[in-house]
Amino acid sequence: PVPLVREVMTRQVVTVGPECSIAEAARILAEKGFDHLPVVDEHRRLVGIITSWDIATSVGTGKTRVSEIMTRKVVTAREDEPVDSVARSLELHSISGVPVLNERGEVTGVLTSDDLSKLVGRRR
Amino acid sequence: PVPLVREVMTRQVVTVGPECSIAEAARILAEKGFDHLPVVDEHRRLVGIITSWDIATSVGTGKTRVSEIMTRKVVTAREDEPVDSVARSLELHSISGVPVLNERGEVTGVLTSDDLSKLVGRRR
Ligand SMILES: C[S@@+](CC[C@H](N)C(=O)[O-])C[C@H]1O[C@@H](n2cnc3c(N)ncnc32)[C@H](O)[C@@H]1O
Ligand SMILES: C[S@@+](CC[C@H](N)C(=O)[O-])C[C@H]1O[C@@H](n2cnc3c(N)ncnc32)[C@H](O)[C@@H]1O
Repeated sequence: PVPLVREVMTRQVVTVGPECSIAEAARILAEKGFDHLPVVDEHRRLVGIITSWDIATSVGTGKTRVSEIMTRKVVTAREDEPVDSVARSLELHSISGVPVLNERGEVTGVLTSDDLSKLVGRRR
Repeated sequence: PVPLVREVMTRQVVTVGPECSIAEAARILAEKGFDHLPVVDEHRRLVGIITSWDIATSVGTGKTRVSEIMTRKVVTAREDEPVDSVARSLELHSISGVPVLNERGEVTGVLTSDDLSKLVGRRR
């Protein structure tokens, strides 16, 4: 049986606000060691996503705010989705991770290709 | 049967030199849309690796050369290795990808958690 998203996702979700500086978002990634930051507004609604790739490719462009480089149309997954479905979604959109939403639409986790890759490593 | 690295890896390998600027490495990632750049010297020997995370976390630090931020002790995989072994290696080292070496020690590909994640999405 294929595992569900909620069994594999990372539950601790670190987010940033759209008005946050890119330098501050970079500092968070450095401290935490991961690559994906969901962007939420003051009501904690998901408004975008920013990844190491967005920050890396902003080098030398003169941009300073998260809102200037975040992706607004966010691909997400549901907690009760089977992980193979999410794996196909990542491949379809050429992305490495998705914020996970519960039934109320709140961000409750993040699932990345690193998490799915661990499943490939499990001894049978 | 578990697939081998050479069946799943990306064969086109884009690399940078240690004296390349971080801005140039960032431009390559932006153009190609991926996250991993093996660093090779003038004899095409592997001397390091640089990822979107390294470039992202260099923002605001004043560093300008790839050699200043690359990781020198590179975790690699062999072409004839089974992918579950590489998946465990990625997890052990908390990394998202490895350069792949042939028997002569030349970089012939890159295998990432994105590539392994696709295997999770395959319909059974
Ligand atoms: C095409 S991907 C390739 C680079 C890297 N693997 C990544 O996922 O960011 C780069 C773009 O995808 C966007 N992206 C990443 N995750 C996303 C998601 N869950 N929904 C929408 N866009 C996403 C990023 O913001 C970035 O602009
Ligand atoms: C701990 S990882 C986490 C961030 C991101 N997932 C990544 O792999 O870069 C970040 C560090 O791992 C290093 N790294 C990535 N792939 C590596 C590899 N194959 N061998 C050695 N170090 C690697 C990067 O250079 C970076 O400094």
